[in-house]
Amino acid sequence: PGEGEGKKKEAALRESIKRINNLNSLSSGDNITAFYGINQFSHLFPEEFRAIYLQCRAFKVPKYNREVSLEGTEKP
Amino acid sequence: LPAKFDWRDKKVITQVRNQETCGGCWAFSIVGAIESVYAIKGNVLEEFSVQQVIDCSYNNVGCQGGSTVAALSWLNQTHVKLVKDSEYLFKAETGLCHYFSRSDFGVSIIDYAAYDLSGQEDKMMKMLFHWGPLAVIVDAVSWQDYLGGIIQHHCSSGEANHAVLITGYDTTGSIPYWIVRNSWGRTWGIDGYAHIKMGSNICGIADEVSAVFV
Repeated sequence: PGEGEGKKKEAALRESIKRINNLNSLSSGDNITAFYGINQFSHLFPEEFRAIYLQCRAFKVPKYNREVSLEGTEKP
Repeated sequence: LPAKFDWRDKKVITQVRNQETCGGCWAFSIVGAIESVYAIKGNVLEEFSVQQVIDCSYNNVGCQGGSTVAALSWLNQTHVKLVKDSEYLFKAETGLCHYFSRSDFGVSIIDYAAYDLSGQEDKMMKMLFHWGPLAVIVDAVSWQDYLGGIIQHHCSSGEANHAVLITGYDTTGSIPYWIVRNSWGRTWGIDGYAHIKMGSNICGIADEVSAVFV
């Protein structure tokens, strides 16, 4: 990458490290609670990550009706 | 229901894919579900074309985003046959929809179910066990930095922005969790998977749950 792009990635990485420390502050370090760290997305600012990878939209669906049987393999 | 169940153990889950810079998570999620249900019905496990869904699902916007339920609705209404991945390769950008002749091999869905199951994750377990892997949407903002373990915090319900596939669950430990296949490659998370705590609608995992029938 060019110098500008490199600096941008460096800044994003610094921000990622701060964010990761905050996320891990609730972790008990027991390998059960989620743990966070540097990965393939750490060079992206959160807004960039969201714009690329988080593009799914919600769709209004009905609340599940408890009376529908799920005992068999047939759909309701 | 068994205390622990994962469709991967039945060899009906295809490998973890990588959506690259395409915002087509919604297509990866439902195609994964179709592949598995097709295999659960006794057919050979095949990879079907995610690109076909991205290009052809007119009620979504390809790599710019979409909805799992809208895509399932389109598949159900049109009875489009999904062709093999090798016939319609993933290229990580939206393209023109390719059409295939009726005689070409492909699988179409016969129906789907989509529900809000918040507060009823026990029902989700039954659906998963009886019907196959479930396509769900989640809040994945904090997943940018996820490496492993069970996600229990830093996630919201009602703020979905990503689609994934639940392949199993494990209730044998102190924290029961869903086993979730992502589409960010095998280097992300636990070999491409995440574990999410069950029972509290963590990340909104129960807000929009879809099952497919082929």
